[in-house]
Amino acid sequence: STGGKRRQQNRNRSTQPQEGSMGLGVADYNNSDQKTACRRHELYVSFRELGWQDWIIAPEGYAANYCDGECSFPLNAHMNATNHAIVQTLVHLMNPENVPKPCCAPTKLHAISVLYFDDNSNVILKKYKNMVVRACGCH
Amino acid sequence: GSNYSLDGNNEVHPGFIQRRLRTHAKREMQREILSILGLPHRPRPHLSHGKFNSAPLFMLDLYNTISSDEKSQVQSMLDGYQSMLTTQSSPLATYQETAFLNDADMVMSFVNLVEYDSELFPQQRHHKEFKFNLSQIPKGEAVTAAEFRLYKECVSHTFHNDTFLLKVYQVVKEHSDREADLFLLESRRLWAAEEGWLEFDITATSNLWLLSPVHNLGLQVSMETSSGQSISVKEAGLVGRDGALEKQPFMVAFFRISEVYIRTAR
Repeated sequence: STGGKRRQQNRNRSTQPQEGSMGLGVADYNNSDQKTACRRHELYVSFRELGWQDWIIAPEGYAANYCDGECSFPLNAHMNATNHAIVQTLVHLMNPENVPKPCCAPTKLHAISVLYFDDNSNVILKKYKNMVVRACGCH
Repeated sequence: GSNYSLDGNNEVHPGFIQRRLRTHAKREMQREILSILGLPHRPRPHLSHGKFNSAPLFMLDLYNTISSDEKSQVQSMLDGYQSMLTTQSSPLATYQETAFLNDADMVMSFVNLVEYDSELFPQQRHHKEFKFNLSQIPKGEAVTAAEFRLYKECVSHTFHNDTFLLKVYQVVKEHSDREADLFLLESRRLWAAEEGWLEFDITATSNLWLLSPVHNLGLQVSMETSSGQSISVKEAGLVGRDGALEKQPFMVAFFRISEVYIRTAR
């Protein structure tokens, strides 16, 4: 039962000084977290740079972007305080020991196709799903 | 994310920091990318006939069709329709291939391994044999479509307005002392003046060869004039091994990948 704990938490919260909620406005959040906010980082892998142009016909390379950065409240447009509290509670009910921590991960992925020779000089055109990160977000 | 144009001149986005990888880092990156591509090692093809003969050219055309389709989906359906039309008009990837592409995860082209004229038995009718090594197709995959592609040149200077009857057979059983047992896959009437790629659907045959490689005895092609006289496929304008590189016969197979390749996160 989480009742006791929740009462305990409420009691704790009520004793804390209120400057927490008065403190950082949205702008401050952004300023303080600006440098490490969850976002897409671009990285281009060039097959030519890897010395593979003898067996990879196309493409020349691909954007191997990745997601990195801190997820801080408000997580994103959908997660207002109410939704966040609901999610927090649901996760807590499922697994009280876990402190849910939003993670920065892809929210939109695209495929690429690679055209290459195999050892027998046959030509292979293969579609690789979820290769290029188009957008990141907090899960 | 596509910071490089898909139409071939892949200049890298100026925003990228160009960094030369040192040897160790380069080897690490190579191992990482090979694992993403699901390849045990980097292939070492023997490109004796140069990099772009008929099969790679055809596959590059398919690749560009996919890429232009992807771009057209981002731009507008109209463009997509336009790219389909241009695909149809291009001599290689026809509308049919584009349709196959939509539900294929993988396409493989196979060069013709063996080919000889029917000089063994003079009284035998002219024919040409073609064989393909499908052993590189991942085990358990089913071919959703397969085509045998032959290039025919115009021979109206020799046969004027004559027509030919072209027949494609699957070789069912070979005999040392007589002709092989054959199964007719398709027959097609052609004008002597016709020029371009001929496509023959060999989906069922390819799946049989995949299921039981011992039955992979190849194909036979024969040609007759309208008066029923057997002529060599070369006289009839079909390009064989001694023809132009970009017109070599080959086979292409489209298939879905059943196994989902999950790469361990690093």
